[in-house]
Amino acid sequence: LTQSYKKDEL
Amino acid sequence: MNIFRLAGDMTHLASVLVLLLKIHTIKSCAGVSLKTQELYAIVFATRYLDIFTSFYSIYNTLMKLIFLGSSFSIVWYMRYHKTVRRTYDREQDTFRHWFLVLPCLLLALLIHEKFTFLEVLWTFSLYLEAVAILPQLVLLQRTRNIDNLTGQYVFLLGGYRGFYILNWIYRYLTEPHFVHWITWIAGLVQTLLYADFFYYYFQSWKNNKKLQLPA
Repeated sequence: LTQSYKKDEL
Repeated sequence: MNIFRLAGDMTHLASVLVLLLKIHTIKSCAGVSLKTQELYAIVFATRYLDIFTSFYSIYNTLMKLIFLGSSFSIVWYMRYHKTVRRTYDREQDTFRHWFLVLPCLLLALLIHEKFTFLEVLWTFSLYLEAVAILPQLVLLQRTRNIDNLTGQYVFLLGGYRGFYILNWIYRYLTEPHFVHWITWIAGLVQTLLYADFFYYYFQSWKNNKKLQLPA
């Protein structure tokens, strides 16, 4: 599974 | 987290608080575009869908709740609060904002990082946020006297994404593989749309005159 883009930004 | 992103989030938070302060204390939303507020409520609703499925930090979740809560309550105030809704100039706020939603949705279906439900909606929220300010800017040009709070609100709202651009540059330089063209281009377009507002806002501040955008 492709590492999902870390959505740590608002 | 870096100082640019923190400054961006605080500026964004300040813009929301200024608007809530204006609406809640003087019970007036004169000069504020309901269309922009509705678009922002959609932006947050489609961007923070992962609030229940992924947790990054207390800060991240708290800020998401604040932005969701404030944007929906502002829409509620402007639509249903008996005193506030009377101060909303419906005749001037005529931008067909639904014409912004569909192209952004189509674009998100065409250009995205991954073709999944959450990712497409998240990308849609980026495109929509870039243009969400248009009804507000159009309304400002029609409203002759822009009150200070509304001017400050738009100024802070425009400034926050500018800080995010600095944050993306910083992260690109410090984190390997941190490349997100979609986010960067949408953020750049969003900030550029404020360019003329920033110019007139700065002029009015420098000459200590009332802010007025040319018709």
